[in-house]
Amino acid sequence: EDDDDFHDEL
Amino acid sequence: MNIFRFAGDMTHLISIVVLLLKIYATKSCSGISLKTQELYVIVFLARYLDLFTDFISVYNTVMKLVFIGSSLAIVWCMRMHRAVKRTYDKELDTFRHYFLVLGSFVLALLLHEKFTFQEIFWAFSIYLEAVAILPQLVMLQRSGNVDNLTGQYVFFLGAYRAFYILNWIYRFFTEPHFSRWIACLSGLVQTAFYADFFYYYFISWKNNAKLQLPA
Repeated sequence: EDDDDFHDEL
Repeated sequence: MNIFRFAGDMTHLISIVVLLLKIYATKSCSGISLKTQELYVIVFLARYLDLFTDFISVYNTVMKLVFIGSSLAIVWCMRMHRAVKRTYDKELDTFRHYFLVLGSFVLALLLHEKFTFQEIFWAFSIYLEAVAILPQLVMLQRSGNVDNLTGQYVFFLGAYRAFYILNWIYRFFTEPHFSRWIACLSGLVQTAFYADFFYYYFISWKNNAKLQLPA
C-alpha cells in the first residue's frame, strides 16, 4: 500500500 | 485530513504567530531559547525534504513553506536583528543541543521505517522534534518568571502534538493500514515533556497569577 511510502502529515 | 490533525496544525501555526508577535511587537526575544529555534529549523528542513518531490496538497505544501520560512525568520531575527539580538539571554540558554541532534540522528539510523535517505531524515526529524523543546523548558525554569507571550507560545506548541496524538488514535481506528508507530511514540514522549509545564500553566491560569516555574 503506497500510503506508507510518503508522509502525508506535517 | 481529520479535525484533530487540522486542529493540531492550526495550534502549531498559532504558536508560531504568537512567537513572531512577541518578537516583532516587543522587539525582544528575552526568555526565548535560540537553541530550540535552531533545532526546529533542522526539524523542518530534515522532514520536508520531499517538499519539491511529493506533492500532496496545496495545504500541505503551503504549511511546509510557512513552517520552514517562519522558523528561519525567527533564528535570523535572534541572531542578526540589531535590536532583538541584544535581548537574547545567551547566558541562560546553555543547553548543549548538539547532543540532541547527534542522539536523534543515531536513533534514526537504528529505528526507521525504511533504510532510505528520506526515511532516515524523516525519523531523525521526528525524534529531534520530540526533544527540541528541552532547551526552552530548561531556560524557562532558569529564568523563573515567564512573560505571557512566551508562556502562550510554549503552551500552544505543547498542545499541537497532543492534538496529533488524538489524530493518530483516530486514524488507527479508521484506516486499515495506518501504522505511524515512530511518530506516535515520539509524539507521546514529546507531549510528556510538557506535562509539568502544563500543570504550572493551569495553576497560574486558575489562580489568575503570573506563571512561575519552580527553579
